[in-house]
Amino acid sequence: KRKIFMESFEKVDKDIRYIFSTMTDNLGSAWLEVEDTDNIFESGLSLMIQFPNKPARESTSLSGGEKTIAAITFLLALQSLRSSPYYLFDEVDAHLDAQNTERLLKILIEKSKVSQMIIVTLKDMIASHANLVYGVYAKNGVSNIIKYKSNIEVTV
Amino acid sequence: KRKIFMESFEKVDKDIRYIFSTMTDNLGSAWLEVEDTDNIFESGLSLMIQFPNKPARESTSLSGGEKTIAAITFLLALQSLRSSPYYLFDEVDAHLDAQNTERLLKILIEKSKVSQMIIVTLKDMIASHANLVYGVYAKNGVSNIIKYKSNIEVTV
Amino acid sequence: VHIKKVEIYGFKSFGFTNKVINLEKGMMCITGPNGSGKSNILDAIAFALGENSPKSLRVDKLHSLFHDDNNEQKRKNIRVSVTFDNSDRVIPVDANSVTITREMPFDGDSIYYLNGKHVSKSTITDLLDVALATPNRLNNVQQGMIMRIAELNSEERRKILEDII
Amino acid sequence: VHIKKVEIYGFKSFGFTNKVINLEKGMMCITGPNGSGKSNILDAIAFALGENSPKSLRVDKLHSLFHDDNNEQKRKNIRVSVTFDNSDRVIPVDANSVTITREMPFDGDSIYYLNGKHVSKSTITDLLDVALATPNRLNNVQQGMIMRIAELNSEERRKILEDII
Ligand SMILES: Nc1ncnc2c1ncn2[C@@H]1O[C@H](COP(=O)(O)OP(=O)(O)OP(=O)(O)O)[C@@H](O)[C@H]1O
Ligand SMILES: Nc1ncnc2c1ncn2[C@@H]1O[C@H](COP(=O)(O)OP(=O)(O)OP(=O)(O)O)[C@@H](O)[C@H]1O
Ligand SMILES: [Mg+2]
Ligand SMILES: [Mg+2]
Repeated sequence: KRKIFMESFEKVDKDIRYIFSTMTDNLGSAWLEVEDTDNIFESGLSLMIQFPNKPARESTSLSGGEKTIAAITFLLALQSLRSSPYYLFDEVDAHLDAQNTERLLKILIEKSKVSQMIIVTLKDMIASHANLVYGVYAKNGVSNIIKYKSNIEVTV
Repeated sequence: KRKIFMESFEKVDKDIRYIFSTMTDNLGSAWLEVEDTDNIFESGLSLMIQFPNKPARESTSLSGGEKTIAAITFLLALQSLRSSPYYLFDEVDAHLDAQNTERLLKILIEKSKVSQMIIVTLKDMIASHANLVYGVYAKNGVSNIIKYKSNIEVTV
Repeated sequence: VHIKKVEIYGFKSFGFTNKVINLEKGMMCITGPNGSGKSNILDAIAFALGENSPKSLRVDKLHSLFHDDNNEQKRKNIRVSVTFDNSDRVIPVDANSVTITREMPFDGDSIYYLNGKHVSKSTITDLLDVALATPNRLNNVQQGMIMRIAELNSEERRKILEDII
Repeated sequence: VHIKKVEIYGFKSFGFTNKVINLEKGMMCITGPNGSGKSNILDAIAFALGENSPKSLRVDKLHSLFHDDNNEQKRKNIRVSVTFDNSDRVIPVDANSVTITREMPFDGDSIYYLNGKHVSKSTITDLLDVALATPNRLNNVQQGMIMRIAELNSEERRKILEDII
């Protein structure tokens, strides 16, 4: 049981390192740590995150926007264990500034080659890089859908 | 007890109507309803919201952005009972589209004449209407603050 | 395997006319003003694929899923279909496309269809489990919930890994 | 009454140099990149005015409030001051400005000052209560929490009104 867990742990840890350094152009780093290797199943896993020019911190003491990036990194790294055919993300970019929105975009585009990404967003920066964009609007309380081809400037 | 409660209820309800119709240029309406007037202290208060061109709905079944507007309306309406000298709002505009950000701005500016509003935002639309803007930035892991005069275009 | 079509009828803000969304592989975006119906599309996908908890579908009770604009129409059913491109046969069904349809009458239990054939709900969930296509909190992050993922404590993180293995 | 100055020393991302923020009446905005320290400023205000719950200050324990960039400096105290313009005498103190300072040593209890004079915490909280200036979830909406206010159920809404009356 311990052996299987540690093998999975290594896989996810490796993917966390890869994803976060891809997002930060190799300027930042992230990794997963077992709190107590003697008691794996009684202790926890720390997600350590180091943004460029900042000290490394456990993900729960990051800022709101930084936590979003940490959470995305963790979720997508789990793919190395269990790859979902699709992801539904509803405005996960809400608390991100321009730089972190770009980092999110980078990893979404890369991971969308493996799994389909269905992303609800209000940000042009994200929508304009999609393969396909759907606009939704309400008329008399009923939702309607209109399809845009990708890379069209979408104003929200 | 019932008399005092109903007097307070009337005040808050009146302010909810005023705030929401101000935000929506009199095109929308909102009000507070006592669920069971015979058992006030065992039942609850429903917050009804009607956005322009939409049916009236209880606030819990609105969309994410619509819920934000409903929550701000309720919080600021409580001022009529208990006026706080200041409000600290941390990125309450995160899930708002351009139209609702403008509605939020309208009521924040109006209510800032009564109570001081200290607003954390990533949106230029909000920051550019403030009396005063502070920019915060981190250098070597330490936060620094720089003051902008108001109405300067702030890029985030 | 990916989602290539979603059809929504009578579900939440989608009225009683069939709305069709054709999707492709890669990155798909849904955008539009507040209250237009974006999150309802994601709810519709989760609903069709078996999600039954009112809280996860953001309603107080399942009856509130019926489009409420016109009361006398209440007697119409809700119908949502999700079609997967299954040319890689990740879903253990021998067909290039797999359509899962969920129909909910106003006063009865939901009925599920697999490529038009009436099947039990457990048939659907078994197929989705094998293809890792069952909606859950790791592949369906609802509005405002991304912060909660970041705030998982270290024990919860370990349990997530244990559950997957 | 409004907040006219905030001074932060050693609190979270604010290092061991005194940072001063001068504020006015009306609408004040704080902006900047992710992780720059915006929310920490709001936390500092709540901290100075008596907030003592680690969860509300977004840390695991109070010790984590100390700026952690340089460990040997841990022996320095945290100090945060909030100065109110009190010309309308809403805070029951006979002075045009009221400064509340909270100092927290690394290994002891917090010390509170009112216009430079050492007072008990309850003196501070009593004054703030009278002026309705105590930070609470109705006047201090933290990041991501606005959705929770909207999702209060009808009973919780009634109780909020009852508590205020
Ligand atoms: N049963 C229903 N019948 C009709 N409309 C409904 C029903 N349930 C919810 N709605 C409405 O559907 C609308 C769209 O909701 P949805 O949450 O999908 O919006 P959204 O596009 O995600 O908006 P936001 O950007 O604010 O998150 C809301 O105005 C909501 O009140
Ligand atoms: N004790 C501490 N010492 C040093 N830095 C800290 C301490 N506690 C938290 N931090 C750091 O302070 C930084 C700023 O946090 P804060 O939450 O204020 O950011 P923010 O400007 O609100 O960002 P966002 O826009 O992402 O919400 C974070 O990078 C966080 O890791
Ligand atoms: Mg939404
Ligand atoms: Mg913040």
